[in-house]
Amino acid sequence: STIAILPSSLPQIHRAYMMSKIQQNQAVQKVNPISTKKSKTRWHFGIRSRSYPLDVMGEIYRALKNLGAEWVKPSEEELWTIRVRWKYGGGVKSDVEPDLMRMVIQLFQLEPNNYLVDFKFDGWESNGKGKSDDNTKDDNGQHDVEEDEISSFSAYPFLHLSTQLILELAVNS
Amino acid sequence: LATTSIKHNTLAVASVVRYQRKYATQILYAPL
Amino acid sequence: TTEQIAKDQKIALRAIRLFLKSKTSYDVLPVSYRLIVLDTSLLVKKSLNILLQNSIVSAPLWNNKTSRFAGLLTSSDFINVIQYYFQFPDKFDLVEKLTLDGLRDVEKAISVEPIETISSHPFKSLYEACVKMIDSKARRIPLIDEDEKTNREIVVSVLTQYRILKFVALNCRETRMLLRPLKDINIGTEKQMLRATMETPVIDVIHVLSQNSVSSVPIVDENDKLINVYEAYDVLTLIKGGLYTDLSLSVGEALMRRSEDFEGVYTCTLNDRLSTIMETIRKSRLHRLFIVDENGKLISVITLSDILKYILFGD
Repeated sequence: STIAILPSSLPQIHRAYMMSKIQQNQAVQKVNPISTKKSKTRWHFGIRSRSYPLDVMGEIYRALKNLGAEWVKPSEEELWTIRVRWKYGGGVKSDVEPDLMRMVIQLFQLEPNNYLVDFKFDGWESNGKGKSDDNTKDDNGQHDVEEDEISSFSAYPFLHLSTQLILELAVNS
Repeated sequence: LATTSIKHNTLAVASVVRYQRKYATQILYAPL
Repeated sequence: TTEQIAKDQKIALRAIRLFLKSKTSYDVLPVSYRLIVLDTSLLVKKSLNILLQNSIVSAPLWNNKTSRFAGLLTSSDFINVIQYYFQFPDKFDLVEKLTLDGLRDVEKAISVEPIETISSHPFKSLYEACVKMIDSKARRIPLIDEDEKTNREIVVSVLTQYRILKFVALNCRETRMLLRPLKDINIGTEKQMLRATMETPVIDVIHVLSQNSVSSVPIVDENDKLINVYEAYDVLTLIKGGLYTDLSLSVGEALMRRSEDFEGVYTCTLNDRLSTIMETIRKSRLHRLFIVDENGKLISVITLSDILKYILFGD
């Protein structure tokens, strides 16, 4: 095989070639190579908060209200969980298409004074009909999306609403 | 939901989704 | 014998086509992978940083107003932005504030045909996805399914010609039977090669990329010897450094922008065969091969499209 890499195309060799032109008094602009250092994207689970738990919950309820979302009245056992229903705009307008997205927002305590808020997708509902698109309900009338029933699911509407909520929380705080 | 720190007014959020028998980490970059 | 080699080549091509018809695009996907999508309200400059930071050259776009996908962001979009700035230098601040939503208007302003948005369903055959790419001259194809609950489209992933050829090189032993030399199978040989010299202004090279829908321009010396190549990807690094404002820059100076880990330009001769080219694709990120003669003089270029087209329809 005569497949090879062209030596003069390697950055160091090309740079030497261009610098030699400078010695020949040719007007060559010094252009620096783009940095290969790629700051590694650090991912976090949910969003972290150092505020007091009640303040965090208050901020979230206020943000949800500002964004026009609805939520189930919290039960005694689930004070740190918010079950949200959110009208999702955009997309193909059709009464068939469910456009109420459900989301569960959960506050976690990692350690004293260190809390975490996680958002989780919780299925779709059709507008106004109140009926959920999936026929499974657990005892307190909540909807549990059968995970394995969904085989093709687009996270982007959920991710988009999450960015809206994070933006609202960031602006408020 | 996975999130990154907000940098240069840009936010990235991600969620791991099963597609059939494979796993896609769907990442969305959006401006704040 | 030459006859036997020719016969084996036909058998191998038939086997590879059968393989492509028997597999779905979904089969090419790793068990676990990531897909980066950009919201169309992002600034073009910000999206450039995101591509470079993640070492990717393209990404699907998500329009949160329509809650639909809005095509793919590719290096052609950045080439359009540079052309737009070149035609309307007074519009500098507009370029700085341009969002991904605005890219279609830039295409219209410089009268460039938008790239045809093709797609394929993940569970359709890989062969079908390849044919669509060849027909549309696209180098990548989004795999689109539909969300079961909301009928909204999902971009499951984006397949590139490189990934498909690598999948074939990894899974088809018959690629080793492709022993006919390039000069006998007419791949990429009859090409009107547009070329530049190190002193050519980089904006002229960018015009060649755009007007001829090619993704690279060879750079030769006074004896037509190949010494480097300017690639569409290099445009991203030009914009990243804000260097696009100085369009008098020579292509030799613009190439100094390349990051130190650039792997170099691949060359071959007319005596090479697809068996060793596929082996190289299996091991390295090869995007094209420039054909040179024994003195390093430029003859032609073989692109991944040429290889894919030959595998699908050649011989």
